[in-house]
Parts: sequence; C-alpha cells; structure tokens
Amino acid sequence: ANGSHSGHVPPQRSEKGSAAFRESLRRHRYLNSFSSSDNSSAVYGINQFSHLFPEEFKAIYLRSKSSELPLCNKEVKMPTAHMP
Amino acid sequence: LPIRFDWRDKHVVTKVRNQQMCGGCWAFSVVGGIESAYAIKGESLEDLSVQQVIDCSYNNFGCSGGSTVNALNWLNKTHVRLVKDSEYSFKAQTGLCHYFSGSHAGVSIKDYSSYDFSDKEDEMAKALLAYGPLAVIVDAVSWQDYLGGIIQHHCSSGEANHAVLITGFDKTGNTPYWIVRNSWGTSWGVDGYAFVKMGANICGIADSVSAVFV
Repeated sequence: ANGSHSGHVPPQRSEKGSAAFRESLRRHRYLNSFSSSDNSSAVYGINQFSHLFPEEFKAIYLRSKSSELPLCNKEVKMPTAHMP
Repeated sequence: LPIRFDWRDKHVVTKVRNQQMCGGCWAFSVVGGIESAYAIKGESLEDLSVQQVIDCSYNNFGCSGGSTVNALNWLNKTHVRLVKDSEYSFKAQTGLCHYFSGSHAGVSIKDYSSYDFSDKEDEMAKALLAYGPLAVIVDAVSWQDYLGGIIQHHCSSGEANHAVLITGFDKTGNTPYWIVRNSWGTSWGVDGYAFVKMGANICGIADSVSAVFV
C-alpha cells in the first residue's frame, strides 16, 4: 500500500495472485452449488492452490499422461494367499 | 467383497508425500504401489526413492510429466532396484540418474498389470483386495479446490492428467467411494486423501488402473 517493495512477494505477483484468488472464490461458489443434501458431496474452498489460475495449476501439477489400455474383460481371481 | 476395506488399516501404506512444484505424480503413484506391495508380501514398509524413478525412467519426462504405465514398463524391463528414499531423496526437480551397484539393497518388481476397468469397478475393487493399492490416472482439474467429501460431479472421464494411488473403498454409506492417496501433502484434502464416488467412472478413475507385483 505504501509503494515499497517490502516482503518477498513482488507487487505484480501479488496482484496476479489476488486476481486468481478472486476467480477461485467464484469457482468455489459454482462447485459447491452442486452439493446434495446428504452432506456427503465434496466441498470446495480455499486451500494452498487458491492463488493459482486453473491454467497455472494444470501446468504445474497435472502432468501425467494416460495410456490406451485393454479393457478388463475377465473376472479378477481372488488369490487365497495374502488375502486380507 | 467387504463393504469397507482400506490397506491403511493393515499398516502397508506409506505416508502422504508432497510433490511440490514437480510434475512427478506418476512416479509418486507407482512408487506408492511398490512400497505397499512389498509390505503386503511381509517385508518392511519403507519409503522408496521417487527421485530415482523421476531421474532414471528414460521413457518419461521427470518433473515435466510422465505415465504410470511407462514407468512400470521401465521398472519391469530393467529390473531396477528402487533404493530407500533416504538414500536418494526427493529434490523436486529432475536430476541425473544415480546408479547403484548390483549388490546394493533395493526393491525390484516382478511384473505389473494395467487395465481399463471402466464399467467394471466391482472387479477393480477385487483387484485392489487381491493385489494391493492401485496406481490410477484421473482428471484432477477440479481437485484444485477440493477440501473434503465425496467427489461426484465436475469430473470427466477421458481427460486424465494426474496419477494417484487408491488404497481402499467404502460402501457403508449412501454413496460408495474410493479412498485415494494424493501427493500434494497432508494439508490438501482429508489429510492428503480424496474420496471419489464408485461405480460411475468419476474422474476417469477406472480408465487406467495398474497393480504391481514384487
């Protein structure tokens, strides 16, 4: 607020973080609007990723690729050894 | 099938880890499966090196991304022994592959199995019971904001982008769900875990499922 660069977050970054945070709040409202009345539905809100835009989040954390796999069309045999 | 089962109750699941800014979820998922399979076999439960898989699995891209099936394929072909995490610790960035002598203690895999279980989640539950925690790929876009509860909306199948480990399931309530260990630290979700509705391939959780044998 006083124009100084105190703290370790540059003003530009902070502004971007605030914009991402505001977008997160809007997103939480939308996601939570689908909650059912049985209280078991997922709840969405502020966490350690709220300062990231979805594109940033995806670029950092969602980097796994899937492979085309054969459909499992046989019954899984339950072994007797090591069975819980 | 039991109505509730969680490998954590058998003390064969290692703690939740944090991949930090590294896109190595695929390695966390696979290594988590190996750690559990090794403990289920009766050996000690210990953290194995995720960094070793990130650095050395040449058919993947380290912290820039990868595939659980490619990692398992590499582990199966090379019979690389995964060393303890304490011997090859996580750096949150891709590094040069460290090699260990043949006599160095470690865990190698004997085989693995990867299938698409979509529309067959009951069979998938059987596989979980029979073989141990399952490495799966999910669409985790909406997981950015997840705090808890059962994920049952906003998750598509066919757009997988994140690897996690299923440790159990719970069918005791109105909405049966998978118990999923993530690698975003314990402050995310429910102590680092998420719950995903069973039976409708939510988040594509049944599309790419791998079990590992040690």
